[in-house]
Amino acid sequence: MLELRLVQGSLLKKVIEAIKDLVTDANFDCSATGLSLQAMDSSHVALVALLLRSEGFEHYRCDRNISMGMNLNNMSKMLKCAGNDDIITIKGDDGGDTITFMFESPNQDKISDFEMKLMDIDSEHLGIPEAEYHAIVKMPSSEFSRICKDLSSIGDTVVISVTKEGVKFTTRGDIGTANIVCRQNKTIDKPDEATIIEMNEPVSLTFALRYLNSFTKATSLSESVTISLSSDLPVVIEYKIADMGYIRFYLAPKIED
Amino acid sequence: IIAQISIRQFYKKI
Repeated sequence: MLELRLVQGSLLKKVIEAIKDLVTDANFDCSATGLSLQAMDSSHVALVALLLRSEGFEHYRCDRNISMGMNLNNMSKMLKCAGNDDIITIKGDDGGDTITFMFESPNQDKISDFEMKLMDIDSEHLGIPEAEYHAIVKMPSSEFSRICKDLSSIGDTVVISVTKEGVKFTTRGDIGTANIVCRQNKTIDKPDEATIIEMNEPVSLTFALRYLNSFTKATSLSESVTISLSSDLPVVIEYKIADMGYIRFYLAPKIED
Repeated sequence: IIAQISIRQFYKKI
């Protein structure tokens, strides 16, 4: 028996919209800890890891660990039928082949339920160890989104370099080149608008802008984004989900062949 | 030539 009641249902709507173009089908793993997901894109270049902790739900019942395979496009179709202010409850039975989404309007005058077919997904789970990163950049998520969008009109790849000067985003294309440098900026009253650079050593890595632009679909989930870089690891782009958990995107770099 | 590498080259299957 599974029953998860999420008062801020819009969070689930946003999460699915953020990952559905990257991942087609995924297993949602439900345990006492919370609802989690790990999936790679079809070309195995990017990986998404989601955690919604049980404490973030108003009611959380998960009698035993369960993995539910869902088509994210179908899930998106169903969740789009929920209002932004609706409370969403996810219900499932052990061993069942469907899941039910119940939507309640804030004043309880409209209650809908949508039953979705589950699917068997043979997905591989990768172990992601804790790592020390050469540099961690925290910046406004809207700024990061703007940079990725702007640069993708000029080039296909971006070099992200962190030095003591700041974080530099560089691209090159047929029409020319572009460099955007963001310096550390802690002086603002609002911490969400700050750019904070923690650097242990300088790092410079190249990534496909197509993927970074896809990750920025999570921008509405969090005011700030954290970019963790190491020369020998995929970049981690993390959006915190208020009081509940996170959505992390891992992207393998491009290297000189 | 710049080549895209796979996420699998970094993390092992569990």
